[in-house]
Amino acid sequence: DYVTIKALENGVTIFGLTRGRDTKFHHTEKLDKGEVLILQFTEITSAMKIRGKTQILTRYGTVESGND
Amino acid sequence: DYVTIKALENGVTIFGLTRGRDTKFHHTEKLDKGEVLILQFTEITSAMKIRGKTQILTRYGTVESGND
Amino acid sequence: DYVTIKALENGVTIFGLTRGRDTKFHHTEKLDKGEVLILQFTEITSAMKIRGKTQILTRYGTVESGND
Amino acid sequence: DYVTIKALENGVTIFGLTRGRDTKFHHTEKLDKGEVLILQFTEITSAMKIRGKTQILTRYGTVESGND
Amino acid sequence: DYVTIKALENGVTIFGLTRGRDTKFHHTEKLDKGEVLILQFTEITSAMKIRGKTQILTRYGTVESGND
Amino acid sequence: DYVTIKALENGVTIFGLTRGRDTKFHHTEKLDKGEVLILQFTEITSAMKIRGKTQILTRYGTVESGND
Amino acid sequence: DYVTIKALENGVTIFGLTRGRDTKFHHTEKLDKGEVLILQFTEITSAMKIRGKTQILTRYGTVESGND
Amino acid sequence: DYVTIKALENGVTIFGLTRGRDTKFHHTEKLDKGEVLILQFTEITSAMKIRGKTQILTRYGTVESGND
Amino acid sequence: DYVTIKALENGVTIFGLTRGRDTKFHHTEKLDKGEVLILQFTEITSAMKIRGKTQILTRYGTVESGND
Amino acid sequence: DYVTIKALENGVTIFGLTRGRDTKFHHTEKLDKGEVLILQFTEITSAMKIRGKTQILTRYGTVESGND
Amino acid sequence: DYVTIKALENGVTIFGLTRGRDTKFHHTEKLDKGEVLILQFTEITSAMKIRGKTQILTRYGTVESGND
Ligand SMILES: N[C@@H](Cc1c[nH]c2ccccc12)C(=O)O
Ligand SMILES: N[C@@H](Cc1c[nH]c2ccccc12)C(=O)O
Ligand SMILES: N[C@@H](Cc1c[nH]c2ccccc12)C(=O)O
Ligand SMILES: N[C@@H](Cc1c[nH]c2ccccc12)C(=O)O
Ligand SMILES: N[C@@H](Cc1c[nH]c2ccccc12)C(=O)O
Ligand SMILES: N[C@@H](Cc1c[nH]c2ccccc12)C(=O)O
Ligand SMILES: N[C@@H](Cc1c[nH]c2ccccc12)C(=O)O
Ligand SMILES: N[C@@H](Cc1c[nH]c2ccccc12)C(=O)O
Ligand SMILES: N[C@@H](Cc1c[nH]c2ccccc12)C(=O)O
Ligand SMILES: N[C@@H](Cc1c[nH]c2ccccc12)C(=O)O
Ligand SMILES: N[C@@H](Cc1c[nH]c2ccccc12)C(=O)O
Repeated sequence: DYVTIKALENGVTIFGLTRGRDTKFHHTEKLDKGEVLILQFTEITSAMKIRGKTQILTRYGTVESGND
Repeated sequence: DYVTIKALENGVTIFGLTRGRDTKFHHTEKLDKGEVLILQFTEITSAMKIRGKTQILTRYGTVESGND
Repeated sequence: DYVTIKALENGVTIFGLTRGRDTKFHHTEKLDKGEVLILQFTEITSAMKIRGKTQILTRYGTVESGND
Repeated sequence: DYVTIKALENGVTIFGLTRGRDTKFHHTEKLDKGEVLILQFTEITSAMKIRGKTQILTRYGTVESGND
Repeated sequence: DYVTIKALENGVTIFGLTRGRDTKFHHTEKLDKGEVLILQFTEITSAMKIRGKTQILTRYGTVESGND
Repeated sequence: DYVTIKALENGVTIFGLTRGRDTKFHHTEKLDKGEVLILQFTEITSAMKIRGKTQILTRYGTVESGND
Repeated sequence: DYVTIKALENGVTIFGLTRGRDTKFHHTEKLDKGEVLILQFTEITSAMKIRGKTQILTRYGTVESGND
Repeated sequence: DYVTIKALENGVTIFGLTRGRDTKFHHTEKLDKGEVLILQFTEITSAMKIRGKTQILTRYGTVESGND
Repeated sequence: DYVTIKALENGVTIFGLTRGRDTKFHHTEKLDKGEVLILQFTEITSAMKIRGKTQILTRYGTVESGND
Repeated sequence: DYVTIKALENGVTIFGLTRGRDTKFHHTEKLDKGEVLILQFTEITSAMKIRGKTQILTRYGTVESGND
Repeated sequence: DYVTIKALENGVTIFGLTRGRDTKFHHTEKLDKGEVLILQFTEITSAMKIRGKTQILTRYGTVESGND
């Protein structure tokens, strides 16, 4: 399964969290406005965290992150 | 399977509960307003608890946590 | 498969019942108003019991527990 | 697969029937009004019997048990 | 797979028929009005017979047994 | 997979035909008006024949047998 | 997978054709008006031929055989 | 998977084409008007050719062969 | 999976392209107007090319090949 | 899974890109107006590139390539 | 699973990110306006990044990347 994230502003940050006993950030990806990232859940990644204004397409619907 | 959680206020807390005989918190993730967390069920996590005001997208519908 | 339970009052109790020959409570989780619990069926848990006023999202529909 | 049962009166009784050559009651669960039980079919349980007034959500629709 | 049977009168009888070369009744369950039985197909049971007035929810629709 | 057959008159006959090289009747079940039979395809049964007036619920729709 | 065939006249004939290198008739079933036959594809049967006026329910729709 | 073919005129011809390196006709079936043939894809058959006026029900829709 | 191709003019050509490192034509099938070809993807065939005016039914919709 | 590509002008080019560590063109297919190509993802092909004006049917919708 | 990307301007860049512990760019593909790229998730690729104005068809909906 995967999610699609479109940055709606500059400086959006997306974190990949590790699968297993520990839950840590294993990767951080920066996005500028308009850039899109498409991310799978994997053997390494069982959770994701999104900071900044984005549009997120998931299997269960679309949601917008951000502060407004 | 996974759920998507968008914090609607600061100081939201999300707990991962352990799979197996014991049911304990193995991880706590804090979210500030607008941040989004996408979390799978895993070998380690068979339940999640959410405190604070959020919007939660699940396979069976969307629900809002929080006190109002 | 999992269910999503939102407490609509304080003091809601959710019990996990054991899978296998015996049917006993192996875990009790208390929820305060607005808190949400997302619970899978697992190797340990083949049934759940809910006491108090909640909204429950299941694969086959949404139902409200409670006395009113 | 599982079913969701909401008691609509006190003293509701739910029986688990054994899988295999014999069909006996292996567990009885009492529900008071408003309580909800979510029950899987399992290695032990291949049938369920419900006595008293309840709302039952199944994969193939919702039905109300009871005498009225 | 399973079916859900709600008795609409007293004295309803539900028979489980054996899987395999022979087709015999291996179990008979009596229902009184309002009682509900939820029955899986199993290693033992490959057919069911229903006598008396009931509402039956199956994967392919709902049907009422009985004489009227 | 299974089919649901409701007898709409007395003396309905349902035949199970054998799976494999030979196609013979291995079982005959008589139904009286209002009785319902729910029958799986099995290791033994790869075809069914229905004589008399019935309502039959299948995966691909409902059909009525009988002469009128 | 299976198909459901309802004879709409007397003397309907249904042929089972063999699976494998050879394509021959391995079984012929006669139906009188109103009779219904429910037939699976099997290890032996990979094709069926229908002569006479019938209604046929398949996964991809219903069709009527016959000359009118 | 299978397709259902109803002849809309006499002298319809249906060819089974071989699976594998070679693509040859391994079987030819003639249909007269109103006759219906239900054909699976198999270990032997990976393609079919239809000549003459027919109605063909496939998983992706219904189409009519023939010259008009 | 398979596609259904109906020739809408004479002289339609359908090519089967080989699976694997090389992509070559392994089979060419000619169709006259009204003829229908139903073709699976197979161990040998991982692509198809269609020249001439046809109607093509695929899992993702119907399209017409040809020059007009 | 496969995609269907219909050339809407002459000189359309479709490239197959290799699966694995390297991403190179392993095959180029030219299409003239009206020709249709149906292409699977395979052990060799994990990406495709399309140049020129075409209509492309995919599992997630139809899109037109080209410069206008 | 795969996504379809149509460039809506010249100079669009699509990055493939590596699966596993490390998240690096293993391939960069440039697209000019109108060109379309169809990309699977693979053993090598568990994430993709898109820069520039495109239309992206995913399983969960269509989104446009780019700055306007
Ligand atoms: N390391 C955790 C990450 C995680 C996934 N889902 C979660 C839900 C809550 C908290 C942590 C998590 C795990 O693999 O299970
Ligand atoms: N440790 C428990 C956690 C759990 C999952 N679902 C539950 C339902 C109720 C109570 C506890 C649980 C288990 O894996 O089964
Ligand atoms: N221990 C029982 C719990 C249970 C599941 N479904 C039930 C239905 C009825 C009664 C008990 C149950 C079992 O695993 O089977
Ligand atoms: N012991 C029976 C219980 C049962 C399941 N489905 C039934 C239908 C009818 C009668 C009994 C049953 C079995 O496992 O098969
Ligand atoms: N013993 C039979 C019971 C049965 C199932 N489906 C049937 C249909 C018709 C007659 C009998 C049956 C069997 O397992 O196959
Ligand atoms: N013995 C046959 C019964 C059968 C199933 N489907 C059929 C279709 C036509 C004729 C006979 C059959 C078989 O298992 O294949
Ligand atoms: N013996 C053939 C029967 C058959 C199935 N589908 C067909 C399509 C066309 C012609 C023959 C057939 C086979 O198993 O493949
Ligand atoms: N022998 C070929 C038959 C075939 C199937 N699909 C095709 C598409 C085009 C041409 C030939 C075919 C094969 O099994 O692959
Ligand atoms: N031989 C190629 C054929 C092919 C399938 N899909 C493609 C897409 C583009 C180019 C070639 C192809 C393969 O099996 O992969
Ligand atoms: N060789 C790459 C091709 C590829 C597939 N999907 C991609 C997405 C982006 C970049 C390259 C690709 C792979 O198999 O993974
Ligand atoms: N190397 C990472 C790439 C990745 C996939 N999904 C992600 C989500 C967030 C961050 C990185 C990723 C992995 O395979 O897991």
